[in-house]
Amino acid sequence: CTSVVAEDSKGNLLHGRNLDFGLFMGWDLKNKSWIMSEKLKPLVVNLDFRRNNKTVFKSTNFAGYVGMLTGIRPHLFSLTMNERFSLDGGYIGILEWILGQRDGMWMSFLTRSVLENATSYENARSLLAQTKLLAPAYFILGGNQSGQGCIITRSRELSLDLLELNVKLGRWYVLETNYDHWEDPFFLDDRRTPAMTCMNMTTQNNISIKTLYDVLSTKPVLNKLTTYTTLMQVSNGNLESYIRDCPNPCMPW
Amino acid sequence: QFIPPYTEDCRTDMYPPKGPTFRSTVSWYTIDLDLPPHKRWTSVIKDKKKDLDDMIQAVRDLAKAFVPSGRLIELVDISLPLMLNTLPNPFRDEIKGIASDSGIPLGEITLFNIFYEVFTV
Repeated sequence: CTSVVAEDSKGNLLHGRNLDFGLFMGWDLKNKSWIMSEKLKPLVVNLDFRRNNKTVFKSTNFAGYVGMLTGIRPHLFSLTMNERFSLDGGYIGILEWILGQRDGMWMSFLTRSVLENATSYENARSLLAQTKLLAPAYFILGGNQSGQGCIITRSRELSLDLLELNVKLGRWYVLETNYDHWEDPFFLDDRRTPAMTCMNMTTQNNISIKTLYDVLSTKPVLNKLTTYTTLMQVSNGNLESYIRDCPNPCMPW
Repeated sequence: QFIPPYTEDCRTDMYPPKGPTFRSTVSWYTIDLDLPPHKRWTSVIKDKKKDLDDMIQAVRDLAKAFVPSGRLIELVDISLPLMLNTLPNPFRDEIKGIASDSGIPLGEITLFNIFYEVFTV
């Protein structure tokens, strides 16, 4: 996955993501594609969660999946999560759950719960950073005011790091793939460098939903695992999604 | 670049989405949080039943590739419904509603819903 929160020169927050899923889950030799990624594409739906006939939050989801990976609470915050691989991974959390230790929360249930119940950017950040989880994760959170954007790097127990927007320091965007931002990505899977190169070339003055889509459309940020691209703008509550293809030649991940 | 990692110059003018990297737009559905959890996903599943079935079949095929006897999916069908009963609501009842609406075994729908935790290694 690749997620970006960017602040334009007027202080508007933009949030975009590519959802990549299906690595090593069957390769279709004929079509040169991942079987699971292709099977997931027709399941992508946009959902408007309403209570008392009013929108509470919106999300891009897979039909049949009740947790959330991508969503927006209009006028308050936007949220995406990226997978964080670790030996202390979710299978240990599942084993603990089965053995009766149930004080952790399932990742996608937490994101849904935050989208449904958090009352502000700060409240969402605190819940995402402090709730014990069954699996490690990266949470990418955007807000509605200048400086409100961050990457929360989570282990199952702790918040390991919080990287926030800081325009005064020149950090007008935060970008996360599937590696800790303070370490180099795996050399065979470096989507961070091309994505940051394109963000830097775009510049803060020219960042928009349109140019964010351009960045997320550049290979290998766009790759054979990319199922959908979602673009969100908290200030107007807008969420739009597109199902993607990556024509050959294209990286398998 | 025609050798891996197939990097390219930063794309421009891709929006509005079009061309070979764009497959389709995404349909909108409403989830009414005032409905009982087991009824919330009915309209989505009604439209996506076949696609959901296709995806779950791909998971079954994958499991059979690893364990040809079919015991892995048997284990999923037997054990995961037991674990589902330990999941918090409204998630538990929503998952039960999806299994009921789609006709797909409860354990397999539960597996789909805990994919993330399973695949973080």
